[in-house]
Amino acid sequence: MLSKKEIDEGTWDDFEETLIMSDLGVTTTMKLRERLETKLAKKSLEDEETIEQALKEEILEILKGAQGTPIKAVSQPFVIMVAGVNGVGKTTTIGKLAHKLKQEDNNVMVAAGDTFRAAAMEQLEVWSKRVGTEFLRGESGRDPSSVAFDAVKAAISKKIGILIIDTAGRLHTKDNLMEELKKMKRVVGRELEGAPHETLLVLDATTGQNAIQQAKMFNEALDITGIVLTKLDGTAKGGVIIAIADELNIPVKYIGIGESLSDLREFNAEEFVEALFY
Amino acid sequence: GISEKLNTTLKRVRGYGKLSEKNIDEALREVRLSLLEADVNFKVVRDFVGSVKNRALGTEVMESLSPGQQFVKIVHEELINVLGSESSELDLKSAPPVGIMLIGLQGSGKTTTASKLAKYLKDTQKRNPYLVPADIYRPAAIDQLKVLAGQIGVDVYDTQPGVMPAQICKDAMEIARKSAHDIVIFDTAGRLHIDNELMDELKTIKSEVSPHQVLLVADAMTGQDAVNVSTSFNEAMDIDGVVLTKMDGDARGGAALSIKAVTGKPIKFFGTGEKLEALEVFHPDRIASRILG
Ligand SMILES: Nc1nc2c(ncn2[C@@H]2O[C@H](COP(=O)(O)OP(=O)(O)OP(=O)(O)O)[C@@H](O)[C@H]2O)c(=O)[nH]1
Ligand SMILES: Nc1nc2c(ncn2[C@@H]2O[C@H](COP(=O)(O)OP(=O)(O)OP(=O)(O)O)[C@@H](O)[C@H]2O)c(=O)[nH]1
Ligand SMILES: [Mg+2]
Ligand SMILES: [Mg+2]
Repeated sequence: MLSKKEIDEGTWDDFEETLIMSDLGVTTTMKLRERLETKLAKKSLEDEETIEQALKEEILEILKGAQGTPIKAVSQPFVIMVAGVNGVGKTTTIGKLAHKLKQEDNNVMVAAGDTFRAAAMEQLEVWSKRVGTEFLRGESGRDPSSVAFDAVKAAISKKIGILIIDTAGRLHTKDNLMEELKKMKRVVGRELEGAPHETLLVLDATTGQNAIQQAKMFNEALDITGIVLTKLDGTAKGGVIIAIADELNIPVKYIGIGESLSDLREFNAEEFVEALFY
Repeated sequence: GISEKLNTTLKRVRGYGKLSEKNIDEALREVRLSLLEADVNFKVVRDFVGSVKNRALGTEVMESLSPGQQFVKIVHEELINVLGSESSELDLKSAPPVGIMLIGLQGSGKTTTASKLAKYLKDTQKRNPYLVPADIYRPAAIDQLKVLAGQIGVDVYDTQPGVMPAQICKDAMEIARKSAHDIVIFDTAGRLHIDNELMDELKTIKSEVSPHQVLLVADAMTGQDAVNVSTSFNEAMDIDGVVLTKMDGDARGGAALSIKAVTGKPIKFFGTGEKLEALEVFHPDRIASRILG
């Protein structure tokens, strides 16, 4: 009689703790266990080193399945829209991204599409000055879509290489605010065919399972082309991006590892997976 | 939700006579999964399930005619117990000006919460608060607090460039003491709990102005890391309470249970929106069923 291959409970407990504490979540953790029990020989399921190695490979496979490409301006102006819930690091990330793209010899403009939050446009303007980019601001309280519209027009007339549009933070549960984002995307697309060419979702690495819901809703509204996972310089591991890769096929393109201009890196799946098991 | 699941799990049992420990374990497993999905910390869940099990193996469930209902009642009670059934009103009993210091990770909602607190104290508590922008790092952080102060008609200290946060807070306290301000709210820069230099800065501010209340501002959608963060901030500053922000989202809010369980410090307020009136006094019932699911 064939007995079902299972990892011994005691052995799995430690791995389960590591994965859950890294914010992979219950569902993904269970899924990984099932895959290992299907793929590995019975003998291997007793060896902790083999299990750890197999886990890393399994996670890597999921991440590779949602592989993303770093941003490259393949048309002009190349338009990038940046969205996400409140406080995750959108405005700071735009400063960092503008810096990186400028270092790659792109002519960059940033647009202050957050016309709502106190001092949001001033905040982006400081980053713009530090990086040395063109800056377009809306007036406070103005319709963000009209700012995006003006930004695209200005980018075209000024022969800008890359335009990055900042948006106000918003919870994905607020329908009217999600509609506002959809409208901005439509307006941008009408003004320039194919725009926005990249729509980035910024996620905070300290966020738990709610990040999956954020990714689902922002993706439904905007068709997200990539994620920036910020605040990985803290102690949070950001394991939710594994579930997001698995369920939604959305890649992480960059990670934020600090508050200065140079603290943005291209996502490296191997390094990310290694860090889960430190 | 979980109540239905637990009722089903324990109802199936009734037909076979007395409940066994195995039945309770099955129900506990449901609770564990639900709490983990709600972002409650792995170790906090283990402890919580352990204490629920002890009660569940007692006669109130085992000999009940409706064990499912009894079990759910116990879980809910234990949750309220940990979250804090005591009143969590803001303690302002101190010689004026009473200092309230807000601390926490980057982007958690400190600046917005500082303004909400000022509005709350001015409008509902007849106080005369003074807002102090002590974040000298984030671009336009001082502007942000000044704009918010203007929106609610509260005085704000005119933080100047080139002055360190501890000195800013000290000077602001002096001004408050000499004017009619009976409450001073210090908004500090977001920082990592593992940044020793910036954690020392917090300690320096505290030693300079001895705030009567130090509040940790934490995001309701925080995951497993809530334990690391709150433990570190509490060890460094001996916090007096917690404000959980962005509760207007759909995060289950398990971080609340984690933070309360590991620090023992009470949750005082919920942030429930971006507008400055969106501040609610903490009530355990408001979050218990949400966490349980
Ligand atoms: N440690 C760390 N802090 C970060 C990182 N990215 C952003 N921050 C900080 O997070 C805080 C919020 O950043 P913002 O750029 O204002 O976030 P936002 O998403 O634009 O916020 P809203 O526009 O209010 O929704 C700031 O204090 C940033 O310095 C990161 O990678 N690491
Ligand atoms: N929906 C919602 N948004 C909130 C709440 N509290 C704060 N915010 C938003 O969260 C974002 C960050 O708030 P801030 O007050 O700038 O956060 P902070 O902790 O001061 O950020 P740093 O100073 O960079 O560490 C802003 O977009 C706020 O409007 C809340 O309760 N609900
Ligand atoms: Mg912003
Ligand atoms: Mg702030």
